[in-house]
Amino acid sequence: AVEAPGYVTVSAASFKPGSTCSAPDPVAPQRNGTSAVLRLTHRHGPCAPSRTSSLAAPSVADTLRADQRRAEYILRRVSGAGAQQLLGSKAAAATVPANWGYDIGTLNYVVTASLGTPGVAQTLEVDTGSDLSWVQCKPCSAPACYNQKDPLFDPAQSSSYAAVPCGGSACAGLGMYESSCVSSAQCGYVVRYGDGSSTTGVYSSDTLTLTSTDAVQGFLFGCGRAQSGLFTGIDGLLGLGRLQPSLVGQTAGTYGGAFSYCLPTKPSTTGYLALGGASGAAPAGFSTTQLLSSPSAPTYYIVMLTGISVGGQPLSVPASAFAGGTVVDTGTVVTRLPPAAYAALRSAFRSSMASYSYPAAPPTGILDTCYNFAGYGAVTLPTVALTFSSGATLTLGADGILSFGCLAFAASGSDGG
Amino acid sequence: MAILGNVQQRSFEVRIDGASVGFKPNSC
Repeated sequence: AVEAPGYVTVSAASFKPGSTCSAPDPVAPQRNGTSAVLRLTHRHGPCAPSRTSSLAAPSVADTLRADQRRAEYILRRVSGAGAQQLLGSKAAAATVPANWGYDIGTLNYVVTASLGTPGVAQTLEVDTGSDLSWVQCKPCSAPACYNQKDPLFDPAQSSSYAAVPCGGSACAGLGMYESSCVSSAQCGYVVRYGDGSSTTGVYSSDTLTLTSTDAVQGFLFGCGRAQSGLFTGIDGLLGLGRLQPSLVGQTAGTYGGAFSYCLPTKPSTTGYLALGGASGAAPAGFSTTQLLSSPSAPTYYIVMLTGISVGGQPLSVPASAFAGGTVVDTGTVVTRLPPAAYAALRSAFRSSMASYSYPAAPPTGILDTCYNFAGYGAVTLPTVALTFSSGATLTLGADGILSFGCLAFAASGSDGG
Repeated sequence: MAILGNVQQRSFEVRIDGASVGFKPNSC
Protein backbone atom coordinates (compact mmCIF):
# COMPACT_ATOMS: atom_id res chain seq x y z
CA ALA A 1 0.00 0.00 0.00
CA VAL A 2 1.18 3.53 -0.74
CA GLU A 3 1.81 5.44 2.51
CA ALA A 4 -0.35 8.51 2.96
CA PRO A 5 1.69 11.62 3.70
CA GLY A 6 2.18 12.01 7.42
CA TYR A 7 2.00 8.27 8.01
CA VAL A 8 4.67 5.60 8.40
CA THR A 9 4.25 1.87 7.86
CA VAL A 10 6.53 -0.53 9.72
CA SER A 11 6.74 -4.26 9.99
CA ALA A 12 4.98 -5.52 13.11
CA ALA A 13 8.08 -7.65 13.68
CA SER A 14 9.97 -4.45 14.46
CA PHE A 15 8.10 -4.34 17.75
CA LYS A 16 9.45 -7.73 18.77
CA PRO A 17 12.64 -7.96 20.81
CA GLY A 18 15.58 -9.49 18.94
CA SER A 19 17.15 -12.46 20.64
CA THR A 20 20.71 -11.92 19.44
CA CYS A 21 22.91 -8.84 19.45
CA SER A 22 22.82 -7.91 15.80
CA ALA A 23 24.76 -4.68 15.87
CA PRO A 24 28.48 -4.42 15.48
CA ASP A 25 29.97 -1.83 17.78
CA PRO A 26 28.54 1.53 16.68
CA VAL A 27 30.69 3.93 14.81
CA ALA A 28 30.27 6.96 16.96
CA PRO A 29 30.99 10.19 15.16
CA GLN A 30 34.60 11.22 15.34
CA ARG A 31 34.75 14.92 15.92
CA ASN A 32 37.54 17.32 16.53
CA GLY A 33 38.22 17.87 20.15
CA THR A 34 38.97 15.12 22.60
CA SER A 35 36.39 12.43 22.68
CA ALA A 36 35.99 9.25 24.67
CA VAL A 37 33.41 6.94 23.15
CA LEU A 38 31.82 4.21 25.22
CA ARG A 39 29.56 1.44 23.94
CA LEU A 40 26.05 1.93 25.28
CA THR A 41 23.42 -0.81 25.42
CA HIS A 42 20.05 -1.61 26.88
CA ARG A 43 20.32 -2.67 30.50
CA HIS A 44 18.89 -6.07 29.67
CA GLY A 45 18.87 -8.04 26.46
CA PRO A 46 21.30 -9.67 24.09
CA CYS A 47 23.65 -6.67 23.74
CA ALA A 48 23.91 -5.97 27.46
CA PRO A 49 27.32 -6.73 28.95
CA SER A 50 27.42 -10.51 29.01
CA ARG A 51 27.63 -10.60 32.74
CA THR A 52 24.28 -8.95 33.22
CA SER A 53 22.20 -9.99 30.27
CA SER A 54 20.87 -13.12 31.88
CA LEU A 55 19.23 -11.17 34.70
CA ALA A 56 15.47 -11.07 34.44
CA ALA A 57 14.13 -7.64 33.47
CA PRO A 58 11.64 -6.16 35.92
CA SER A 59 8.04 -6.47 34.78
CA VAL A 60 6.58 -3.72 32.64
CA ALA A 61 4.24 -2.84 35.48
CA ASP A 62 7.17 -2.32 37.85
CA THR A 63 9.03 -0.36 35.18
CA LEU A 64 6.09 1.96 34.56
CA ARG A 65 5.41 2.38 38.28
CA ALA A 66 9.03 3.32 38.95
CA ASP A 67 8.92 5.61 35.93
CA GLN A 68 5.83 7.35 37.27
CA ARG A 69 7.49 7.98 40.62
CA ARG A 70 10.59 9.35 38.90
CA ALA A 71 8.56 11.65 36.67
CA GLU A 72 6.54 12.97 39.62
CA TYR A 73 9.77 13.58 41.53
CA ILE A 74 11.30 15.56 38.65
CA LEU A 75 8.14 17.63 38.25
CA ARG A 76 8.09 18.48 41.95
CA ARG A 77 11.80 19.33 41.95
CA VAL A 78 11.43 21.71 39.05
CA SER A 79 8.45 23.28 40.76
CA GLY A 80 10.69 23.93 43.77
CA ALA A 81 8.88 21.60 46.15
CA GLY A 82 10.63 21.03 49.46
CA ALA A 83 12.61 17.86 50.00
CA GLN A 84 9.95 16.21 52.10
CA GLN A 85 7.28 16.82 49.52
CA LEU A 86 9.54 15.42 46.87
CA LEU A 87 9.34 11.96 48.30
CA GLY A 88 6.41 9.95 49.38
CA SER A 89 4.33 10.00 46.22
CA LYS A 90 2.30 6.88 45.68
CA ALA A 91 2.25 5.72 42.09
CA ALA A 92 -1.13 4.46 40.88
CA ALA A 93 -1.28 0.72 40.80
CA ALA A 94 -0.87 -0.70 37.31
CA THR A 95 -2.60 -3.80 36.06
CA VAL A 96 -0.86 -5.13 32.98
CA PRO A 97 -2.16 -7.80 30.61
CA ALA A 98 0.05 -10.86 30.73
CA ASN A 99 -0.14 -11.61 27.03
CA TRP A 100 2.51 -9.18 25.99
CA GLY A 101 5.09 -10.10 23.48
CA TYR A 102 6.49 -6.70 22.97
CA ASP A 103 9.88 -5.33 23.66
CA ILE A 104 9.92 -5.13 27.42
CA GLY A 105 13.50 -4.22 28.09
CA THR A 106 13.57 -1.91 31.04
CA LEU A 107 14.48 0.85 28.67
CA ASN A 108 17.38 1.99 30.82
CA TYR A 109 20.80 2.19 29.30
CA VAL A 110 24.24 1.16 30.49
CA VAL A 111 27.88 1.58 29.69
CA THR A 112 30.81 -0.38 31.07
CA ALA A 113 33.76 1.39 32.68
CA SER A 114 36.58 0.22 34.95
CA LEU A 115 37.16 1.57 38.40
CA GLY A 116 40.33 1.44 40.45
CA THR A 117 43.81 0.02 39.95
CA PRO A 118 43.77 -2.68 38.78
CA GLY A 119 40.50 -1.77 37.08
CA VAL A 120 37.33 -3.59 37.99
CA ALA A 121 34.74 -3.46 35.18
CA GLN A 122 31.44 -2.06 36.30
CA THR A 123 28.16 -1.83 34.38
CA LEU A 124 26.72 1.63 35.04
CA GLU A 125 23.37 3.16 34.12
CA VAL A 126 23.77 6.46 32.30
CA ASP A 127 21.59 9.15 33.82
CA THR A 128 21.33 12.75 32.61
CA GLY A 129 18.86 13.33 35.45
CA SER A 130 21.32 12.95 38.32
CA ASP A 131 24.84 14.02 39.16
CA LEU A 132 26.54 11.72 41.64
CA SER A 133 27.99 8.51 40.26
CA TRP A 134 28.22 5.46 42.55
CA VAL A 135 29.04 1.77 42.66
CA GLN A 136 28.45 -0.83 45.36
CA CYS A 137 31.63 -1.32 47.38
CA LYS A 138 32.99 -4.21 49.42
CA PRO A 139 32.27 -5.10 52.15
CA CYS A 140 28.66 -5.11 51.05
CA SER A 141 26.19 -7.95 51.42
CA ALA A 142 22.42 -8.43 51.26
CA PRO A 143 20.15 -7.03 52.37
CA ALA A 144 22.11 -3.76 52.51
CA CYS A 145 23.39 -4.42 48.99
CA TYR A 146 21.57 -6.00 46.09
CA ASN A 147 22.99 -8.98 44.35
CA GLN A 148 24.91 -7.60 41.37
CA LYS A 149 26.32 -9.91 38.74
CA ASP A 150 29.68 -8.24 38.21
CA PRO A 151 32.40 -8.43 40.85
CA LEU A 152 31.94 -5.88 43.61
CA PHE A 153 34.44 -3.06 43.62
CA ASP A 154 36.79 -3.49 46.60
CA PRO A 155 38.45 -0.21 47.59
CA ALA A 156 40.94 -2.08 49.74
CA GLN A 157 42.33 -3.75 46.63
CA SER A 158 42.73 -0.55 44.61
CA SER A 159 46.08 1.20 44.87
CA SER A 160 44.59 4.44 43.61
CA TYR A 161 41.62 4.58 45.97
CA ALA A 162 41.13 7.23 48.65
CA ALA A 163 38.14 8.11 50.82
CA VAL A 164 37.21 11.78 50.61
CA PRO A 165 37.98 13.43 53.95
CA CYS A 166 35.46 15.49 55.87
CA GLY A 167 35.70 19.19 55.69
CA GLY A 168 37.48 19.32 52.34
CA SER A 169 36.15 21.03 49.23
CA ALA A 170 35.20 17.71 47.61
CA CYS A 171 32.94 16.82 50.52
CA ALA A 172 31.51 20.33 50.60
CA GLY A 173 30.91 19.96 46.86
CA LEU A 174 28.31 17.30 47.55
CA GLY A 175 25.96 20.03 48.70
CA MET A 176 22.49 18.62 48.21
CA TYR A 177 23.53 15.03 48.76
CA GLU A 178 23.21 15.14 52.49
CA SER A 179 26.94 14.90 52.88
CA SER A 180 28.00 14.36 56.45
CA CYS A 181 31.05 13.26 58.36
CA VAL A 182 30.88 9.60 59.23
CA SER A 183 33.39 7.44 61.02
CA SER A 184 37.12 8.21 60.81
CA ALA A 185 36.38 11.67 59.37
CA GLN A 186 35.21 10.27 56.05
CA CYS A 187 32.64 12.11 53.95
CA GLY A 188 29.36 10.22 53.82
CA TYR A 189 26.64 10.73 51.20
CA VAL A 190 23.02 9.79 50.62
CA VAL A 191 21.21 9.97 47.30
CA ARG A 192 17.44 9.37 47.17
CA TYR A 193 16.01 8.95 43.70
CA GLY A 194 12.53 9.90 42.63
CA ASP A 195 11.47 6.29 42.10
CA GLY A 196 12.12 5.54 45.75
CA SER A 197 15.48 3.91 45.27
CA SER A 198 18.51 5.14 47.21
CA THR A 199 22.22 4.72 47.83
CA THR A 200 24.37 5.70 50.78
CA GLY A 201 28.03 5.23 51.63
CA VAL A 202 31.40 6.92 51.61
CA TYR A 203 32.30 9.60 49.06
CA SER A 204 35.50 8.43 47.43
CA SER A 205 38.11 9.05 44.78
CA ASP A 206 39.69 6.61 42.34
CA THR A 207 40.67 6.25 38.69
CA LEU A 208 37.76 5.74 36.32
CA THR A 209 38.92 4.15 33.07
CA LEU A 210 36.44 4.99 30.33
CA THR A 211 38.23 3.55 27.31
CA SER A 212 41.66 2.12 26.54
CA THR A 213 42.86 5.67 25.93
CA ASP A 214 40.75 7.74 28.36
CA ALA A 215 40.82 7.65 32.13
CA VAL A 216 39.73 10.12 34.79
CA GLN A 217 42.24 10.34 37.63
CA GLY A 218 40.81 11.12 41.03
CA PHE A 219 37.22 10.64 39.88
CA LEU A 220 34.84 11.40 42.77
CA PHE A 221 32.09 8.84 43.27
CA GLY A 222 29.95 7.22 45.93
CA CYS A 223 31.28 3.96 47.40
CA GLY A 224 27.87 2.52 48.19
CA ARG A 225 27.42 0.55 51.37
CA ALA A 226 23.64 0.28 51.26
CA GLN A 227 21.33 0.52 48.26
CA SER A 228 17.67 -0.17 47.79
CA GLY A 229 15.46 -0.10 44.74
CA LEU A 230 15.25 -1.40 41.16
CA PHE A 231 18.95 -1.86 40.45
CA THR A 232 18.83 -5.31 38.84
CA GLY A 233 21.35 -5.52 36.05
CA ILE A 234 23.55 -2.62 37.01
CA ASP A 235 26.50 -2.23 39.35
CA GLY A 236 25.95 1.49 39.84
CA LEU A 237 25.13 4.71 38.08
CA LEU A 238 27.03 7.26 35.98
CA GLY A 239 25.64 10.71 36.68
CA LEU A 240 25.69 12.99 33.63
CA GLY A 241 23.78 15.91 35.16
CA ARG A 242 24.81 19.56 35.09
CA LEU A 243 26.27 19.90 38.59
CA GLN A 244 29.94 19.53 39.50
CA PRO A 245 29.80 16.00 41.03
CA SER A 246 28.66 14.54 37.67
CA LEU A 247 31.06 12.90 35.21
CA VAL A 248 30.42 15.83 32.86
CA GLY A 249 31.16 18.33 35.63
CA GLN A 250 34.32 16.57 36.81
CA THR A 251 35.73 16.26 33.27
CA ALA A 252 34.81 19.72 32.01
CA GLY A 253 38.47 20.60 31.84
CA THR A 254 39.15 17.65 29.54
CA TYR A 255 35.96 17.33 27.50
CA GLY A 256 34.65 20.88 27.69
CA GLY A 257 31.34 19.93 29.27
CA ALA A 258 30.08 18.63 25.91
CA PHE A 259 28.82 15.11 25.43
CA SER A 260 26.45 13.16 23.25
CA TYR A 261 24.71 9.84 23.42
CA CYS A 262 22.63 7.60 21.22
CA LEU A 263 20.14 5.23 22.84
CA PRO A 264 19.55 2.17 20.70
CA THR A 265 16.02 1.42 19.58
CA LYS A 266 16.12 -2.25 20.45
CA PRO A 267 17.90 -4.37 23.03
CA SER A 268 19.54 -6.20 20.12
CA THR A 269 21.31 -3.06 18.90
CA THR A 270 23.91 -0.80 20.49
CA GLY A 271 24.44 2.92 20.88
CA TYR A 272 27.18 5.08 22.39
CA LEU A 273 28.08 7.70 24.93
CA ALA A 274 30.68 10.18 23.66
CA LEU A 275 32.41 12.67 25.94
CA GLY A 276 33.86 15.76 24.31
CA GLY A 277 33.60 16.80 20.71
CA ALA A 278 33.76 20.36 19.56
CA SER A 279 31.60 22.73 21.57
CA GLY A 280 30.15 25.66 19.68
CA ALA A 281 28.32 25.15 16.40
CA ALA A 282 26.69 21.74 16.22
CA PRO A 283 28.02 19.48 13.47
CA ALA A 284 25.96 18.87 10.33
CA GLY A 285 22.78 16.89 10.68
CA PHE A 286 21.76 18.27 14.07
CA SER A 287 18.78 20.43 14.73
CA THR A 288 19.53 22.36 17.90
CA THR A 289 17.59 24.14 20.54
CA GLN A 290 18.63 26.37 23.41
CA LEU A 291 19.68 24.79 26.68
CA LEU A 292 17.76 26.32 29.61
CA SER A 293 18.01 25.75 33.34
CA SER A 294 15.71 25.66 36.31
CA PRO A 295 16.97 27.51 39.42
CA SER A 296 15.14 25.07 41.67
CA ALA A 297 16.53 22.00 39.87
CA PRO A 298 19.97 22.89 38.52
CA THR A 299 20.79 19.25 37.75
CA TYR A 300 18.47 19.01 34.78
CA TYR A 301 19.03 19.81 31.11
CA ILE A 302 15.96 21.77 30.10
CA VAL A 303 14.73 22.75 26.63
CA MET A 304 11.58 24.51 25.46
CA LEU A 305 9.04 22.35 23.63
CA THR A 306 6.88 24.65 21.51
CA GLY A 307 4.59 22.36 19.52
CA ILE A 308 3.58 18.85 18.51
CA SER A 309 2.23 17.58 15.19
CA VAL A 310 0.47 14.30 14.39
CA GLY A 311 0.31 13.06 10.82
CA GLY A 312 1.91 16.32 9.78
CA GLN A 313 -0.88 18.39 11.34
CA PRO A 314 0.12 20.72 14.20
CA LEU A 315 -1.98 20.30 17.32
CA SER A 316 -3.84 23.37 18.49
CA VAL A 317 -2.18 23.61 21.88
CA PRO A 318 -1.41 27.08 23.31
CA ALA A 319 2.33 27.77 23.62
CA SER A 320 1.66 28.61 27.27
CA ALA A 321 0.97 24.93 27.91
CA PHE A 322 4.67 24.28 27.36
CA ALA A 323 5.91 27.27 29.37
CA GLY A 324 7.18 25.04 32.19
CA GLY A 325 9.99 23.71 30.00
CA THR A 326 10.99 20.15 29.12
CA VAL A 327 13.59 18.11 31.02
CA VAL A 328 15.81 15.92 28.79
CA ASP A 329 16.20 12.77 30.89
CA THR A 330 17.70 9.41 29.91
CA GLY A 331 16.34 7.91 33.10
CA THR A 332 12.68 8.63 32.38
CA VAL A 333 11.15 6.08 30.02
CA VAL A 334 7.96 7.68 28.70
CA THR A 335 7.71 11.32 27.65
CA ARG A 336 5.44 13.37 29.93
CA LEU A 337 3.47 16.25 28.47
CA PRO A 338 1.36 18.96 30.09
CA PRO A 339 -2.24 17.68 30.30
CA ALA A 340 -3.63 19.91 27.55
CA ALA A 341 -0.88 18.86 25.16
CA TYR A 342 -1.28 15.20 26.02
CA ALA A 343 -5.04 15.33 25.58
CA ALA A 344 -4.63 16.92 22.13
CA LEU A 345 -1.94 14.39 21.12
CA ARG A 346 -4.03 11.45 22.29
CA SER A 347 -7.15 12.67 20.51
CA ALA A 348 -5.31 13.29 17.22
CA PHE A 349 -3.45 9.97 17.41
CA ARG A 350 -6.60 7.98 18.19
CA SER A 351 -8.56 9.55 15.35
CA SER A 352 -5.68 8.92 12.92
CA MET A 353 -5.41 5.29 14.01
CA ALA A 354 -9.18 4.75 13.84
CA SER A 355 -9.08 4.51 10.06
CA TYR A 356 -6.99 1.32 10.42
CA SER A 357 -9.31 -0.41 12.87
CA TYR A 358 -6.57 -1.97 14.98
CA PRO A 359 -8.18 -3.72 17.95
CA ALA A 360 -7.91 -1.76 21.14
CA ALA A 361 -5.90 -3.29 23.98
CA PRO A 362 -6.41 -2.47 27.65
CA PRO A 363 -4.56 0.50 29.12
CA THR A 364 -1.15 -0.32 30.55
CA GLY A 365 -0.28 1.52 33.72
CA ILE A 366 0.08 5.17 32.76
CA LEU A 367 -0.32 4.40 29.02
CA ASP A 368 -3.98 4.71 28.10
CA THR A 369 -3.97 4.36 24.29
CA CYS A 370 -3.02 0.78 23.42
CA TYR A 371 -3.59 -1.55 20.48
CA ASN A 372 -3.28 -5.24 19.86
CA PHE A 373 -1.24 -5.68 16.67
CA ALA A 374 -1.13 -9.45 16.90
CA GLY A 375 -1.76 -10.90 13.48
CA TYR A 376 -0.78 -7.79 11.54
CA GLY A 377 2.23 -8.10 9.25
CA ALA A 378 2.62 -4.35 9.00
CA VAL A 379 1.42 -1.47 11.14
CA THR A 380 0.67 2.02 9.87
CA LEU A 381 1.00 4.97 12.25
CA PRO A 382 0.66 8.73 11.93
CA THR A 383 4.05 10.43 12.34
CA VAL A 384 4.54 12.37 15.55
CA ALA A 385 6.94 15.34 15.60
CA LEU A 386 8.04 17.43 18.56
CA THR A 387 9.17 20.99 17.82
CA PHE A 388 11.41 22.98 20.14
CA SER A 389 12.45 26.61 20.34
CA SER A 390 14.65 27.72 17.44
CA GLY A 391 12.66 25.31 15.29
CA ALA A 392 14.51 22.10 16.18
CA THR A 393 12.16 19.24 15.32
CA LEU A 394 12.25 15.65 16.48
CA THR A 395 10.31 13.57 13.93
CA LEU A 396 9.78 10.29 15.74
CA GLY A 397 9.95 6.85 14.14
CA ALA A 398 7.55 4.08 15.09
CA ASP A 399 9.81 3.02 17.96
CA GLY A 400 9.55 6.51 19.40
CA ILE A 401 5.77 6.63 19.08
CA LEU A 402 4.76 3.24 20.42
CA SER A 403 6.05 1.27 23.35
CA PHE A 404 4.41 -1.89 24.71
CA GLY A 405 1.90 -1.49 21.85
CA CYS A 406 0.78 1.82 23.35
CA LEU A 407 1.16 5.51 22.57
CA ALA A 408 4.36 6.12 24.56
CA PHE A 409 3.35 9.43 26.14
CA ALA A 410 1.58 10.35 29.36
CA ALA A 411 0.25 13.48 31.00
CA SER A 412 2.40 15.26 33.56
CA GLY A 413 1.53 17.98 36.08
CA SER A 414 -0.38 21.18 35.46
CA ASP A 415 -0.25 23.07 32.17
CA GLY A 416 2.56 25.58 32.10
CA GLY A 417 2.98 25.36 35.87
CA MET B 1 6.21 20.99 32.54
CA ALA B 2 7.27 18.16 30.27
CA ILE B 3 9.93 15.45 30.36
CA LEU B 4 11.49 14.09 27.16
CA GLY B 5 11.75 10.39 27.97
CA ASN B 6 14.21 7.92 26.55
CA VAL B 7 11.65 6.20 24.32
CA GLN B 8 11.41 9.39 22.27
CA GLN B 9 15.18 9.93 22.30
CA ARG B 10 15.90 6.49 20.85
CA SER B 11 18.01 6.37 17.66
CA PHE B 12 18.73 10.10 17.83
CA GLU B 13 22.18 11.33 18.72
CA VAL B 14 21.46 13.80 21.51
CA ARG B 15 24.31 16.29 21.81
CA ILE B 16 24.53 18.54 24.85
CA ASP B 17 27.02 21.29 25.39
CA GLY B 18 26.94 24.34 27.60
CA ALA B 19 24.55 26.28 25.40
CA SER B 20 22.39 23.96 23.37
CA VAL B 21 20.88 20.54 22.91
CA GLY B 22 21.00 19.00 19.44
CA PHE B 23 19.17 16.06 17.93
CA LYS B 24 20.39 14.06 14.94
CA PRO B 25 18.08 11.31 13.63
CA ASN B 26 18.99 7.76 12.68
CA SER B 27 22.27 7.79 14.60
CA CYS B 28 22.26 4.33 16.09
